[in-house]
Amino acid sequence: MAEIGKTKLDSGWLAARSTEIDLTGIQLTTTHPPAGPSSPWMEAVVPGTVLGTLLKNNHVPDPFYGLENEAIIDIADSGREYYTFWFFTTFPCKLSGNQHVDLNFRAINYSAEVYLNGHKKLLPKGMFRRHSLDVTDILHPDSQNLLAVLVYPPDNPGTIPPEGGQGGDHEIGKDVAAQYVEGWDWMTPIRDRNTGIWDEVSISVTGPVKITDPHLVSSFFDDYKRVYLHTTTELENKSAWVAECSLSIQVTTELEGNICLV
Amino acid sequence: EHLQTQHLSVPPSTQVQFTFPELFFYKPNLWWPNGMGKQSLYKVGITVEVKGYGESDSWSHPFGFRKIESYIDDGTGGRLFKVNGQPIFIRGGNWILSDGLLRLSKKRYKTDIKFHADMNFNMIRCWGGGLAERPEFYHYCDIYGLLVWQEFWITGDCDGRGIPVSNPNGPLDHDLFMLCARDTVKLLRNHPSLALWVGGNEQTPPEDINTSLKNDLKLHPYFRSFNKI
Repeated sequence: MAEIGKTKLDSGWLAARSTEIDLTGIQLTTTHPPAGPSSPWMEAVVPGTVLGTLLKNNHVPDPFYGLENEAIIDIADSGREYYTFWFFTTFPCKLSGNQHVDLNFRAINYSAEVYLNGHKKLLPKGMFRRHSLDVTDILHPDSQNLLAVLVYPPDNPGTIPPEGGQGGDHEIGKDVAAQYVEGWDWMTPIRDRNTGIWDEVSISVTGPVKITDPHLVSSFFDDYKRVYLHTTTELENKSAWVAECSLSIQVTTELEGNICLV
Repeated sequence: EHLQTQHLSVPPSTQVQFTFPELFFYKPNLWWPNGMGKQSLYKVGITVEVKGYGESDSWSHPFGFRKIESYIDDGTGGRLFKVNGQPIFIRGGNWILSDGLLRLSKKRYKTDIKFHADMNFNMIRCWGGGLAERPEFYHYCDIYGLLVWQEFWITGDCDGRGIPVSNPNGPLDHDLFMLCARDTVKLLRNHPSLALWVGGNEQTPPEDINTSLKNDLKLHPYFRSFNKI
């Protein structure tokens, strides 16, 4: 039985340039998974960007030193496919009856295709949005689960004019993404426009009912002597029958160490 | 007294929204910005148990009791801030992001943000050309008392004021912009350090986006009228 809660997937990732992989996501996550960090696959930095992974593997010079950034090909010259990358990992997850699992991406830049054990799901565009996929029915109960993610750069990466400038040619402003990546008066452009799985990846195991995005609000009266805590939460019943729930809220003052005052 | 349990039935394959009856606190420890007092944090935990199954899910978040107000001062045209009813002189710094390759780490956030607190700052402004900062960034701002001014992803240069003028109507997909904004608000809204959402840098977002943001982010009418005796 898997433990209730969140497990981060932040190790053991591999990456490869999409143009160097002839296999499909379904083949990568069923019959032909990569064996390890042997070319064209390499160890990947997740969470992180494509450039972070290329730097970790010494495929590019460190853009933070000297004029090294000039030695890295810009996405405007290489084309988007050059920075479109596969990321691959495996993870175990043994569920018991009536447990459910979500695969969560806290942020992707800019869009992606997810393949898990031969099943495909899409992560729509947008750098600043979370994605949560219910994968309960497609997990392998007794063996590793194979996960491959094909990550695409922003739609409008833009071109850096010879004179540079704030936001380059401003094309990146057409997308919902960080705009500094085309360069600004205080910095040079980021060659991959920060493409990648740039924030936390996790799986979260719950029972039939899941807590989503609680909202905590405080209101104050009588010169801050009388205070109320208002709490709203979303609950999702993933099972096929009515769930009789007991919902508890507890507020504690975490003192030093693990001593709690209730 | 700060433990409360409610019972409810959730129909199959359904998502419901539930609001607890408010919890009362008498003179709780308040959360103060750096230099004004302690950054008192409570741990709020929510668990759901399902009959015939047991504990189904749990969630917890550090929470600080604080009231942040800000308004434009007619005399100076500047924005004045109050925390817990006390005016505060803002000493702030600009923030783009930790690292151009997005190598973001708790250790780096803790170091950078403690550095700002040690410099006697009490606000960090997250510039609109950078990121909606991450929960780990806000966690350390909660701990060290740095108020956060968080801009959405609009800049004068890329959205209608650059040379040449570009994207006068902002991003191509306004619905996508609002979807990302709403999800970002849900991700960050429980952090006591979050002081102000700002449409963009040196530029007002396109009219429809600006109106939606203002509408979504105004204080819920319930809290204007609520004053339980």
